Amino acid sequence: MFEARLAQSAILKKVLEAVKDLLTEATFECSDSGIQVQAMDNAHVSLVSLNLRSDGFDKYRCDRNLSMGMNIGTMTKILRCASSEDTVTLRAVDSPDNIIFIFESQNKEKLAEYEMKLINMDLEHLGIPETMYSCVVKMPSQEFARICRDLSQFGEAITIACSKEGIKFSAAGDYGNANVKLAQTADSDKEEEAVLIDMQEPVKLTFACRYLNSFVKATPLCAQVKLSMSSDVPLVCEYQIGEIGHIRYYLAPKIDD
Amino acid sequence: SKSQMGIASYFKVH
Repeated sequence: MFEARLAQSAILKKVLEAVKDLLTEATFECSDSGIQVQAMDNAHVSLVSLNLRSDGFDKYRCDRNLSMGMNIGTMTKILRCASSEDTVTLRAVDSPDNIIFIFESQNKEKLAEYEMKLINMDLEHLGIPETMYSCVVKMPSQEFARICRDLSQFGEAITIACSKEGIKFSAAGDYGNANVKLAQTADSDKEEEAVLIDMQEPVKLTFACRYLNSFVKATPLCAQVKLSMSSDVPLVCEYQIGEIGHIRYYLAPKIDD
Repeated sequence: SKSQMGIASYFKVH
């Protein structure tokens, strides 16, 4: 028996919106410690890693480890049927063929059940090594989303250069070029608005806008985003999910031919 | 010009 309940479906709705652009299918691995998803996008350029800890749920029970292959499009459609304030419960038997989503309104007068067929998937797990990053930047997630959107108008890729002075995003294309510099905030009274840079060595890396613009769909999950970068390794773009977990996006850089 | 790397080339596949 697997059962996981969240008092408000809003978190799960936002999580689905944050992955649906990148993933068509994904395996949800459920264990005593929580729910984990690790999946590459179709082009195998980026990797999504989602972790929801069992102690972050209002109720969590997982008698046996389960790997449930889910169609993300269908799951997104089902979550859209829930109101943000509805309680959501995920339920499956051991060795399940399907999973049930149960939405209950706050006043308990409406109860909706949606059953979704599970899919068989080959489980290919990538081992992500522990990495000490040269630059770790924390910045407002809305600002990051805005910069990605704005610079995407100029080119297909954004170059991120990080130094002690700050972080610079730039894009160049046929019509011109653009760059946005953010300095580290002097006083971080408002934690949510702070730009914090932890730099060991300066880095300069280039990434495809397409993927960055998919990652920023996670913006509603968290006021701050953490960008971890080292030369010649994938960018990690991380959003905390309340007190329950996090979503990390890994993106392979573009390199000189 | 730059070419796009794949993510699996950085991480071990299990």
